Amino acid sequence: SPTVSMAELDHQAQIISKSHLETCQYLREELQQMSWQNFLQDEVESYQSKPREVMWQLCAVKITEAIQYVVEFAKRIDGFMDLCQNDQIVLLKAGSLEVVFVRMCRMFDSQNNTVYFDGKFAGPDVFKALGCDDLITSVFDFAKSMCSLHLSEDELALFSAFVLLSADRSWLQEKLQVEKLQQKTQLALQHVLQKNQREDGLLNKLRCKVSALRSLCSRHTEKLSAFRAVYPDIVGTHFPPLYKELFG
Amino acid sequence: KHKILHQLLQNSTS
Repeated sequence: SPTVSMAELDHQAQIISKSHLETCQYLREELQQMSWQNFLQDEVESYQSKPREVMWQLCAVKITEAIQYVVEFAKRIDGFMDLCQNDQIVLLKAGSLEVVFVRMCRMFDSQNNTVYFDGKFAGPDVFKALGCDDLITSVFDFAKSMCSLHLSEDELALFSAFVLLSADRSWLQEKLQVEKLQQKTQLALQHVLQKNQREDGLLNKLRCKVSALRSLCSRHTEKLSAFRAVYPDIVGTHFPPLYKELFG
Repeated sequence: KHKILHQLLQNSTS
């Protein structure tokens, strides 16, 4: 776009990378140090034998923690806090879990098909008690395919911001403002991909991930409403208030 | 309606 200079794109990329690193919950080096720690069979079995509602609550707590970091990430993105508060809320409500799924590839071990969870690396079998095997399989598959793109931290940061600033979310009041911000973020992402000498098709591959993310999130909502139908009181009294606000 | 989200947005970045 002729209205955005290279210097501006560099600036936007730098701010977003910095915001990502400041709010990423775990540094890559920390995760690498922990990567040999897998759950032992008896630990896996103890997760599997938890009552369904206890495991749901544990996962809701972990998701909520991760989302709080995403909110901090959003606040530090240049331009996000200039949007009206309705739109800030709309974008976070629709996009914070998507960013958690994007960020998950940093905590994912492709070789062992495990993800960092509750202190160690866990395979899909750890989540059996949730009763959502198909969703868990899809989440793991998504993490694996994100990992295969080998995004650097700055690429991951810009893609996360691009996802969060989706201008096509329902109920936005100042859609044009969001569109501008998302466009600028996409240009900054393109700029960084070029600078990092990534292959030409990568941006398109990333665009394809957007629909996969939406499908994961809508399936999470479906699973939550099925769970809530059986355990309304558990959700009402034991789930983190922020989780209820976002997905209730 | 989104009390906690409002609060998180209003807290200054640490």
